[in-house]
Amino acid sequence: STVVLVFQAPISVPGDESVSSEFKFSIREGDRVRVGEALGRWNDS
Amino acid sequence: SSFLRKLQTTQGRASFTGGKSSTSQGNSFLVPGATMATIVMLGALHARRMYNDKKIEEAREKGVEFEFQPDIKATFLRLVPLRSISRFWGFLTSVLQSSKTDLGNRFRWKETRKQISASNENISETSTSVDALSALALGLRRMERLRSAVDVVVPTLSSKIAILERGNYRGERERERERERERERASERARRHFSSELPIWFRPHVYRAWARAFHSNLEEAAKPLNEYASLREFFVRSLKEDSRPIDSNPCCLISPVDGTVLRFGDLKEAGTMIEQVKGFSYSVSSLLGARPLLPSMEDVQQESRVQEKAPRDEDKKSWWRITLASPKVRDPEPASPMKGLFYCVLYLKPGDYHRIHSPVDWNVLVRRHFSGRLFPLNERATRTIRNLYVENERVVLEGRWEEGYMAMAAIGATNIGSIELFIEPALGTNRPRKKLLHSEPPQERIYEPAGAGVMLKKGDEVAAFNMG
Repeated sequence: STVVLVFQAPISVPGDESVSSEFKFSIREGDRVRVGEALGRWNDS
Repeated sequence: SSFLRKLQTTQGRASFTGGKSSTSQGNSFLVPGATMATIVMLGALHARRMYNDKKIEEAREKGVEFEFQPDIKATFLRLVPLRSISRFWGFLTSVLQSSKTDLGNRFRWKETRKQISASNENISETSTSVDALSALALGLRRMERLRSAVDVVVPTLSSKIAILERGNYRGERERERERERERERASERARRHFSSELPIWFRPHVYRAWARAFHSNLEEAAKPLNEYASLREFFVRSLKEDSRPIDSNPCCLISPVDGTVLRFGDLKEAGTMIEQVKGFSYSVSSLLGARPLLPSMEDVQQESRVQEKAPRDEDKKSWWRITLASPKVRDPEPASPMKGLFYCVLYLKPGDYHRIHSPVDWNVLVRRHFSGRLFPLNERATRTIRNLYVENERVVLEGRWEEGYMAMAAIGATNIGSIELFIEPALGTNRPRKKLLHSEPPQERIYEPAGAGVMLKKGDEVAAFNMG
């Protein structure tokens, strides 16, 4: 069985270095993840 | 070799005795020979599979990406009734014991029926005795009236009779209740004998074998092993509290399942396509069946353009407009961060914990159920079966979270064909289909209240994959 997530998340504003709320995955392909572990993070601007 | 030696000896003896015993001796070796051949074949297949897996792992470590290669097996799988096989597998894992102890159950059922009929007889006898007591009470009351009319000397007699009546009635009622409870217990015992439960002593052995084969952690199971009535029930077991701590960072998206990361990325540049393997992709809209909620790439790009233009427009404002304008213009609100569209594909192995949790706080607005095929979803299948995720049976939940759109697709496989939604227990998946066509439109349900749907908190249990 497989689960696919599709979601909107913040991305960086081009030309604006002050805002760094870009969503970034904190995983790699082939990684084992468990429920509750972060797949990705962003900064709360 | 010993088997061959025995065979030669037997043949030698048979030829010496004129072939009289050849048929009987030959038959005695036929079954062990076939069993051995099967075992050898399975062993060889397993060894080859392990070898291939090792090669794939080594290649991946070197950075080699496997390409889509359709094969005959994949074509053959399209002809196999995998949905029926899946349902049979579910049936098998939930009724493993009933066939083994069928005769025993029948015997026990006869005994139980006898017990029930005996209880019924007791009850009918009791009701007869209750009737007799009522008649007696009636007679006593009449006697009392006579006595009160004739003899007023014994005023306490009536009260004594009444107490006696009540006592009898209460006692009888208590006994009746006890018989009722006994009858319920007998029915429960009968139900258990006939239900699809593994014998209690056998359960830990089965589940430990499963755990060894598929690397499950039994220490995390919420209940003792002997409390899971069937393999199917064990498969969707819940975990002990705090086994899966939820990341408390409010700016993170958590994994909804235990699994392996197959793919992830953003859909901005590659278009609305997710790569199954190198050289083959499938569209997000086909996967989700999305029309109203999935933001199109035009929307995302338009949003980007608006966000990019906004600061320049501010720069072009003349001095007098800034002076005369409202404070809102002079002190513009910071632009909301732009939104990109991301995806993540997670694969669950048979030994993994098979419940799905909420990845963030969100509102589920729509559910779609696609009644599709049930191809296996292992690594080999992803490399050989085209449109695997788009063709398989799946349940899609769509909604919104604080950053915009959110969708979660739970895709079934041959062995794990049905998906149970905790927020909609009535939903049935992997059911026999009336139509032979595989291209049925998805069944959609919009959750009430409109616009709010079902609120889920980060880490909440949402669904579970069931066997078969």
